[in-house]
Amino acid sequence: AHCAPLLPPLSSTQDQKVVETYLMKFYDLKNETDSDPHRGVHQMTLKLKEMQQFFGLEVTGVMDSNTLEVMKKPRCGVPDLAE
Amino acid sequence: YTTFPGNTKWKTNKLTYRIVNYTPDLPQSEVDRAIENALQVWARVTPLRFTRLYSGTADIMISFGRGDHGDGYPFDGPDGTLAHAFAPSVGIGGDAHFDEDETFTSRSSSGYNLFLVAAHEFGHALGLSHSTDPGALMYPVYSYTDPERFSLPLDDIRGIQSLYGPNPDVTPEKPDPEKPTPPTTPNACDPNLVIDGITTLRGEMMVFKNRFFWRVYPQSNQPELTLIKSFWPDIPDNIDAAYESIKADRVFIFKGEKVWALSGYDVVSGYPKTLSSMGLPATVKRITAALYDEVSGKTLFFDNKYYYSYDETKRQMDKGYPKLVEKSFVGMQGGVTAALQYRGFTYLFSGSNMHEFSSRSKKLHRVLRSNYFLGC
Repeated sequence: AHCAPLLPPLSSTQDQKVVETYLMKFYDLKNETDSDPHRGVHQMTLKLKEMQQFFGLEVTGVMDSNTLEVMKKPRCGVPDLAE
Repeated sequence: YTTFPGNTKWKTNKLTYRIVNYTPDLPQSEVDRAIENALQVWARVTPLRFTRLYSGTADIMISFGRGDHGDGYPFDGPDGTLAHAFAPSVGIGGDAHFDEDETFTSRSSSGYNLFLVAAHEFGHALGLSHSTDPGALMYPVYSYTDPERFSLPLDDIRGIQSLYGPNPDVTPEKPDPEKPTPPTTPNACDPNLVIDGITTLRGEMMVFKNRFFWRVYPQSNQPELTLIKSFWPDIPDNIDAAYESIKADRVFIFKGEKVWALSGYDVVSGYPKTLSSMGLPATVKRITAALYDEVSGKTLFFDNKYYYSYDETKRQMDKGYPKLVEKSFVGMQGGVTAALQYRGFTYLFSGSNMHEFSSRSKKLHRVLRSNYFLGC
């Protein structure tokens, strides 16, 4: 049996898409989810934490309405990670 | 602020730029002006100087494109990503691309102000990455501010001067009289913090300070700092007071003789109105605080050391006011600068102090710091 943190289901697959695209574009989320689901989820949580940390949101690694609200705001296309 | 790895920067202070094409949203002269002004934002605080080229390759090539525009980073249609730029280097380095699917404007708060977007992208073109400071120009999220009154925030000045140093033509002892001191971002945990206003909003709390407000959520001890104008471009900075009318399900925001109303996070049309529309006498030109008293069902408007009581149901001011605050709230010290009623207590702020009174008995319980609700 594996024990891994599971993200709560988002309100819609569209929101899920917003999150993945945002984290891939601005926080270097690798598209590894299809090869190893558990590691993918883990990476998603890490990247979400980075994004929440950057924007001064509550750092939970869990998607919530405030985090999604920030992701939907108009912004610059340069990644937030300086690298 | 953050710079790129290795503090990537231009090796010369004399840079060239070229506007390769134009957006149909604006007259070409407006685009030229917005780009020139956006570059001057950085020139004003560094040794950097910009010369415009009308052909050939410049250090900073500026263009408008939509979708896949040939650099491997396609734009995404309206909203979302507005523009991007590349860190200093040869070739595409320093170039700035603007998403043609956006509506760029130059004078109003509608659409996306080209000057503001360009000034941000030129920060990247000169070597700055994104800042976590929500008040910084290099903060990644777009927020409108009046371009005519734009002043580069201190966080950005420190960032760009860490790469290029200060403007040698400006002597620190004699700062540019044209420009006010650079805007700073308030620190929630500053023990001497003085807030402009505070209100509840459907279970959340909003604490206003300068251009910003903190959103305080009951389920989280992490207040979120954000620019007022990122939510409400037409609500002013540096407000005087704010309160939530439970009865009307509105938040009212005051500045000078004007009042704005919010329904949730939406601005209510038909505002701003005048203070007298709230029942205050015409002699009152501004208030310093307001709260809705659930015990009496009255709205209290504070004007420094005095306060009025307004009956929202009868839409009239109660007789016998204004009264001295300290006569009703015994132990209150100083003029009231902000006010809140929350979970059975009435909080009256005076400078960096917050007096906690029982809403029912008006007995003074404690004197706390004004940043008490900001989770320090």
